[in-house]
Formats: sequence, structure tokens, C-alpha cells
Amino acid sequence: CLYNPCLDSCGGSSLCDPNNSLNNCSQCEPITLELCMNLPYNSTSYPNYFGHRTQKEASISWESSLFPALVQTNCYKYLMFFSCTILVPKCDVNTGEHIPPCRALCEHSKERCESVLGIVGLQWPEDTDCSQFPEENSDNQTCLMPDEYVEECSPSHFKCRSGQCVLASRRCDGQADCDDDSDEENCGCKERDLWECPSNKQCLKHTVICDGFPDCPDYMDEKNCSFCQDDELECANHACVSRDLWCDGEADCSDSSDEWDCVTLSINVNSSSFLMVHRAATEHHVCADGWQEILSQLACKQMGLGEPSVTKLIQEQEKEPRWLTLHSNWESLNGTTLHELLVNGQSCESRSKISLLCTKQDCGRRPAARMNKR
Amino acid sequence: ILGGRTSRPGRWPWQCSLQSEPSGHICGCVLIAKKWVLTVAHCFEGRENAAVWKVVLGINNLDHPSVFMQTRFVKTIILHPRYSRAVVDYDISIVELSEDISETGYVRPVCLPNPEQWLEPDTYCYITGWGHMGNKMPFKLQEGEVRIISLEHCQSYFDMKTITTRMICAGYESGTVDSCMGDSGGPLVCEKPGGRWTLFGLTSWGSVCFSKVLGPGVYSNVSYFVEWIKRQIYIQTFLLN
Repeated sequence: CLYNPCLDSCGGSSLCDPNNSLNNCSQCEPITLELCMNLPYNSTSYPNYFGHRTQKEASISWESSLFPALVQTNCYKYLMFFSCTILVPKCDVNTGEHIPPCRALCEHSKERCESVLGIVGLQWPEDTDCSQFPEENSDNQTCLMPDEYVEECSPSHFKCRSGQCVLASRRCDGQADCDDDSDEENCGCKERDLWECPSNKQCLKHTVICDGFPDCPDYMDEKNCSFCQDDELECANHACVSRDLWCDGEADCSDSSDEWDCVTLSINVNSSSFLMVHRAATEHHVCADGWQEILSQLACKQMGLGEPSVTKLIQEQEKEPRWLTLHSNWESLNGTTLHELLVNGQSCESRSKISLLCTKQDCGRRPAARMNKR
Repeated sequence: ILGGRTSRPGRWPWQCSLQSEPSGHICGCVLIAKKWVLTVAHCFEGRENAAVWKVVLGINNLDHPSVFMQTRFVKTIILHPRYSRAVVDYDISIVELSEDISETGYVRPVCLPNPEQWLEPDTYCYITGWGHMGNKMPFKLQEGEVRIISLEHCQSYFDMKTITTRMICAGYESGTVDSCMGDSGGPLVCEKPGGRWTLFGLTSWGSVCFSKVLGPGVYSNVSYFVEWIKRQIYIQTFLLN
């Protein structure tokens, strides 16, 4: 229905636009109540037999908690089916009217399960007076009875081998809930709604997959987490950032991982170690033009090493090396990292690169502890 | 420390005391660089404000400050983002000091292990701290030698908690030598060839240490966290400051 008068008209008002047929005013709606998604029908209409006006209201009702709990007692095989026929009554798409459960189904449910409720001091819901439902095939009225294919458990239940329904959350929780213990069988990760590390079958919560912290021994939980373009690289938190922005002195990944490990020492065959900067995902030599010892100190510190012991300027042999040169006014930039003081695309006049040795920071010694002479 | 002995001044120059008024000593901590100490995350539960903390280094007797003592305020507290209070997993935090310590014979950093450097069961290492001794709280730093226990064996002592790869177990079945309340955040160190000491664990949790329920102590596995520690220090030093 396109406008309100028509909504009224579906209730019998004469205000309906004659062009708007009654069929278009069907009150049937798809079933969304998770509890009753296994039914042999998929449309319902409201209010239901409990007086709930919407499926949302039904989902938070006392009855939608009571019946799933009662189902677990195994009091009646078709209790779940019955409870759904009154929580989400079947809607006749032609008339928009409810198709009720048959009286026998209601009576069987009540006979077998009412006493179970009584044990815990609860009463059978008053709105389920069975006399309101038609007898099977009486008065040409149709009603609902379960057939052999009716799913006895709701989607939120696990069906035990015995046919009993137990809450799905009880599956593989370390405690037997089925009368035949079948809810604790074959408890792999998948059954427990967890993710399995391929290498050691360790089970992980889905929230720790692709969260930037490896949990599987082979880091498989942190692989295939993003699909970056060819001109992009993957941040540690799996976001994609353009290659050109890598190690440019500004954090572009939200976890700043594009600015990690930008300065390294490459050791060649002569055991000389050259200062390298990983700008735009490519290794660059650092041009010695204008180099000062304070920059060697910064480079060593940035690599987590001690003070520089040797800094040498070595003539480059390569014909077309990739250079990064010092920014013309690097001293006024107040840079905290070496790589943000370097620029690309300028010639290296001296054609010399930086060879650097840093000391290792001393640790783990206890000079104040004296020997105890015997 | 239960079943340990009083330590001599300067024997554990990386040991520090994390203090907050009015209580004074709350937890142990370990110096790993001039401006950085490690401790466990649970020490900061309910007290995450850096301003209420200070770190005391180079001290042996908490009641008698010595000339070797250095005190620093706390600039930043970095808790592990996955720290779980319920299961005491990822129990580690990094503390940035207000200024560098000056390295002396009594105040020196310990070495960190490589990420792939894991302790073998039956290795003997040392724990230190000012925690409970079973009958009293000590003034002087205590030390105890403990044996590393495999995670599988350790799990058998703690049926209600999961021992994860973020943990190391050390001690004895009889609980003769063990860490106790007040030792948290302090070091589990092992000597490596060349006389260098490496930090493998941080005192984290265990059974109620002076009850009759005994067993080993559980320590945060520093090898597991080394990459994270280095990354955080780099970010804090070069990208945020």
C-alpha cells in the first residue's frame, strides 16, 4: 500500500483507492524471528496469538524465552513447532489471515509440557487456550500439524542424536547437555564457532583474525587480510597505503607502520655496513653531501643501537644508484627520524655514500656485584 | 619471594620499584633501556594515570635510600592492548620514564631476548623482588633460584586457568621457592654465556603463594613480546614525541 488510507482500507474501510487492489495490501511479512526460522512456512502476520504487535516485540517477550528453555526438557517433540505457530502464525498470502495450529497439537504440547513448567513453579501461558484452535479438518478450516519433516529444534538449538534440542551455545562447552552427551562430540574449532589455525589446529576467536597480532604459529591468521592495489602496500593493521608514501616521514597507516624499519644497515662482502633508507618501498643509498656526525647518532639511535663508532664516506661504484640527499635546511626541520630529513630526486655531488658502524648498547652486566672470596 | 635469600646491593641493577603514594612500593619493574622499564599490566589496574607513579632504581633496602638510588617520574604507560584482566593473559606494560637514568654499577639495563630465544624446561634462572616472604614483607631485595617448567606440565597445576604461550612457568611443585604478592612486574632473568643476564619473564600470577595450594609461579613470556616492546618504544620515541 502506498499511502495511509489504503492501510485503513485493508481493514475494510471504503477510503481505499479502487486502483489499489486488496492483494497489494497483504499483511503477510517474512519471518525474521530467529527462533522460528526452521519452519515449513516463511511468512507471518501480526498481532500473533500472544497479542505481540511485531516480531521485534515477540523476540523480546517472555514466551520467546520460555519455549526454547522448555524445548530443552524434551517434554514434547513438536513443542518448538507449536510455539512458533503461535509466536509467528502462518499467514495465508491470499487472505492475509492466520492459519492456526490444530487443537490436537496444542493439547499434546500442553499435556506433556505443562507439568514440567509446574515443577519450577511456572504456568502454561494463558493465551494458549487450545479451544480457540480448530480441530483438524473440521468446518473446512485448515490448521497446522507437524509432518515428519518438521525441524524439531530451532536454529538457535543443537539437535542431539537422541532428537533432544539443547541451546546451541551449550554445544562443545565442556559439559554434556544432551541426554546422550552428543553435544560434546566432534568438538573441533568449527563446531565451537571458532577459526582453526591450519598448522596446529589451534582454535581462535573470530575477533583475533586479521587484528594485527599473529596468533597462529605460522601467522596464518594475519594473512590474506587485505587486497591492496599494485601501487599500494599493506600496513601492519592490513589497511592499504600508496607505496609512494612509505617512509616519507609522515605516518599514513593509522598504526604508523609505513614509518617503521625505514633506516637499516646493509652489510656487504667486505663487512662494511652502508646506511640504507627504504623510501617508497625501494632501497636508497644516503648521499654523504653535507653529512654531520649528529646524523650518524640519529641513525644509530633510530635502529635501536648504541653510539656510532665509525662513519666513513665511500665512493659509489654503481653507475646509477638510487640516492636520497639531505634536505637543504634539514637542521631547521626539527626532524625526529633520519629518513624525514632526506629527499629524493637530487643529484649526489660527491657520489659518496655513508658507511656506518654503531656500537651495541651494553646490557645484562652487574659490575657492582662483588665476588665472595671463601 | 618465598624461600629466597637477601640479595646484595648491586647484584640485580635492573630491578626497580614501582611506587605510588601513600602505599609506596606496589610492584617490581625492570630497566631495559635508559628511559624504559617493563612491568606487568595488572599493576596499573585502577591506577592508569602516569602522574601517580614513580620508579625507584638502584635501591636494595626500601626503608634506607642509598646514594646509588635514582628516582624518575613516569611519563607514559603503555599497556598491552590485549591484556585480559579475567585470564591474566598478555600481562605486560612498558613504562617511559620522565628522563634518562644515569648508568652506574647499581643502575643498568638488562638484555632482552631475541623473539626466537625461548627457555628450555629445567633451565635454572633467578627471580627477585620486595614481595611477600610468607611471614612478612621484606625491606631488602630478595632473590630466589627457580627451575623452568614446560607449559604442559604447568597446565596440570592450574585446571581453572589456561596457560598460554604468553606465559612461562617457573618454580617447584612444592612451591619452596616462588614469587609472591608485591613481586609482580619484577624480573625472571637467566645468565647467558659471557656473564650477561637476559630478561625472560616478568612476575605475573600464581596460586595464593603462602597458602597450602602450592605449585610454580607464572611469568609473562618476554620473548613473545620483544617485537611489540621494540615497536612501541620506536613509535613513542620517533613517531609520537
